[in-house]
Amino acid sequence: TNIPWDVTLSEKSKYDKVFDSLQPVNNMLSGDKVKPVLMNSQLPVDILGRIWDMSDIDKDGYLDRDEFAVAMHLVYQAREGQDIPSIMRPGLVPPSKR
Amino acid sequence: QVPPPSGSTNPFL
Repeated sequence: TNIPWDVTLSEKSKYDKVFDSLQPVNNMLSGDKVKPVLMNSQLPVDILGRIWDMSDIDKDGYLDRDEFAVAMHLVYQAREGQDIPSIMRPGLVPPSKR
Repeated sequence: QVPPPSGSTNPFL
């Protein structure tokens, strides 16, 4: 539980701005709102599907602020050519959900 | 929150 979150503070503040710009309802974004943002990355849809599965930790079909940051973090990693992990690394889990 | 009607929670499937 003392493992630092992979999402750095500067990343988080950048992703929070995007999150807020998408007009979250009850601090949550539906798949309909997140999908076009992730599609903008030009990554293959199967990769984006895996990123969604990793990010929607409670599997409720919505991303909260921390889950959205995980999704964006993985998108940027994939864009840099890094593999999407097949299992949730401890460092990827937001501290609020450990 | 209402779950999506498709049954899948993944919008990319």
